[in-house]
Amino acid sequence: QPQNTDSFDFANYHTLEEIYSFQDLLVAENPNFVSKIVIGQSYEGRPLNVLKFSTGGTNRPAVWIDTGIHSREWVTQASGLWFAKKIVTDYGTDPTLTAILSQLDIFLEIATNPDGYAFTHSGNRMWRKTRKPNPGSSCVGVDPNRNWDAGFGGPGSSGNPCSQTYRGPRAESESEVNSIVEFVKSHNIKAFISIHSYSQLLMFPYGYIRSRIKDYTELNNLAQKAVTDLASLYGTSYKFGSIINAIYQASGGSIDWTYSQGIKYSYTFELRDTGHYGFLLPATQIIPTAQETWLALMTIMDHTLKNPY
Amino acid sequence: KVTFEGHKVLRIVPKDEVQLSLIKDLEEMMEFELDFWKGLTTVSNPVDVRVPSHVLNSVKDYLETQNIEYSTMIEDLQMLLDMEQKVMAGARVP
Repeated sequence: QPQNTDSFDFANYHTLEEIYSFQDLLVAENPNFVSKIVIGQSYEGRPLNVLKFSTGGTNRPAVWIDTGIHSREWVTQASGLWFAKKIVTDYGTDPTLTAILSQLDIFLEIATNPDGYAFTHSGNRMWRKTRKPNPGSSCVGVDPNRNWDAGFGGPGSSGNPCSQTYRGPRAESESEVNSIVEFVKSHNIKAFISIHSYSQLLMFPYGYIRSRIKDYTELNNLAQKAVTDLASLYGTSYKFGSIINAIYQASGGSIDWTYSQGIKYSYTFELRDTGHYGFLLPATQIIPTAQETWLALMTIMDHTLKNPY
Repeated sequence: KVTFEGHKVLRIVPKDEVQLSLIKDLEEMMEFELDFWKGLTTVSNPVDVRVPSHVLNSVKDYLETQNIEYSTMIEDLQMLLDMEQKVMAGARVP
């Protein structure tokens, strides 16, 4: 195990235990800036850890970033680790990030579906869902991105426990989802960004209905600027738009719910692959993917700072 | 541990609305056999699907019969997984 986060190998994939120990190291190295909040437990009893980056204040407006809600999307958890270190490294030197953190907190949940992630290492690399058994079915798990109370049960999710997009028995039935819901309800979140892979997309609500959100123009323009900034590093081309227009109808998704809670800057990313590896993106692409994504995240966070609501 | 010897990932590109619905039919017919990595969206947008070896021929027959264009994105998924594991293990060697 690395003795400090400077020697952590960000250019590789890591086990859940290594992610947890990285989080503890980062907190120990930055006691006045980084803290770890356990917002709940997964079905199998693993802690749902959220890193809080804060320069002070109480109940400050905040940005939420989560990675790994679909466990097989390994480049997202790996990028989350890199983001955490980037925040600590750049705070105080990068003027834009320093300005953001002077007024906003950042919450980062790296292993948002820890049971699923552990299972991708131990049992099935292609696992996407949670690991809770479904009564009456031999199939396990719920799609944690169809389990939110936004159009829950609508088209774009499945009622069959064996489906990859099984919505669950009821909205927020999964502790991995309900823990975030309770956390968001009790905090002052102004931007909510959920990171998936793959297909290089930046999307905003809605996914469950075709009608446009009231902030469509602003979020569409911001998405356009974010993907332009992302592409400026390595030329990775992204499409952007509302979920239902950019890909397909998906009901019970996280950012439809966060937007309905009044969190205007609700986005979901689909990171690389550019089309040869899918979920098996080579580790050599982790850092470039994280670096380019960070530019887009900074654009969204900077806009959130400059457009308080 | 589930392994994926012989599983391929096919990239299917629907040319028109008819082919979109034919791929949708395929998805519904074989929902629990096939693993859609990149779902069906619009015409010309590629669909990526992991196909286990035991249904590969029937999927290919279906696509070819319907004249639906496809290519093989990953020849053997398990080989890529083994590579990924090797890289991870290699990184651990002090």
